[in-house]
Amino acid sequence: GRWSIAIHGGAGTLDRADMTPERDAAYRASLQAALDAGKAVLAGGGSALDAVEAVVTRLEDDEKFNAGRGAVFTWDGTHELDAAIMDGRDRAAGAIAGVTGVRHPIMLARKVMIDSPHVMLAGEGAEEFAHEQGVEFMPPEWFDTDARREALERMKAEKLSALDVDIKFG
Amino acid sequence: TVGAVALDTHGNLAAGTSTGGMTGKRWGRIGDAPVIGAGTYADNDSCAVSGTGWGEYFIRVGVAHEICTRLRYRLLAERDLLQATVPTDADGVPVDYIHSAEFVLDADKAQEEIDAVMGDVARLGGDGGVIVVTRDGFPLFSFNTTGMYRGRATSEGLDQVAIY
Repeated sequence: GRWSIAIHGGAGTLDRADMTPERDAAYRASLQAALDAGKAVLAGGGSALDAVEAVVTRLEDDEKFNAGRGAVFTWDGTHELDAAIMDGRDRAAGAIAGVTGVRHPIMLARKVMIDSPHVMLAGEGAEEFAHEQGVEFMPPEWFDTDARREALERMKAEKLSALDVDIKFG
Repeated sequence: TVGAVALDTHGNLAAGTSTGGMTGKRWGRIGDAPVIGAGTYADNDSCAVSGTGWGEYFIRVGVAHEICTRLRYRLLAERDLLQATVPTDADGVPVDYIHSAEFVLDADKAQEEIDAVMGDVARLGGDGGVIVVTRDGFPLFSFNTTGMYRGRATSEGLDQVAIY
């Protein structure tokens, strides 16, 4: 049977001048490893949902990417994580927003899709649901990375107030 | 943000996205969450989509659902079925035209539709990218930033990762 997969690890202003050969190789190796994880599921006859989860959980554990471990900092220096998953067979969907401490948000989103009657849970309620479902939690420092903390500090240094930060998104 | 979209050997599509949002977010702003329909969508009749970028623009455009809708309608338009009722067989039973192997939307035509939606995001001032796997198994990208960490593979032997 025919299978196909595509993955991403984020998009943005990526200047080739800022990319050392070592950094470039590290990102490509991480992407290839994640792609290989999805390929293995599909080539073995596994489901598209399992392939998606295999890729995303791997990237969530990789601190180079802005999800799970390595997530960016909020204004208050915390990490708020969001995820969504959808099954094309019947358009079942699950999403979570603004949760803290969940190691693999994509797995929690899948729990919402399968084990709850709802499509999207947010904040403390989503975390309560996660605990009930036995989802893995990690301490806050597990998500911290120096690069992301420096990005927050740079942002705060460049902005006069929080209003300057948020107004451009409104 | 990270994500994946896939078509399995049973013909089923799925999409998933996970993110930490944008640096410095406040007030419970979840506009960068991969909201269903904006940043994530999957429908076996059309495609699976995962997005990354300036999420609040993706919400305003409804990027993921818009791409799926445009691919489904483009397929029907290519077959001159947009103005027709659903074809029926001799017994009057609707034909499953969506799932017929006879109906394939070419990769280049799908790419046009995907690029058009991302162009809409850009016109509003947003940026980012999407990965798409169509129901016919084409793994496609579109982004309006200088780079996007990405990869794709198929059972036919395509296997690539790219950044710029």
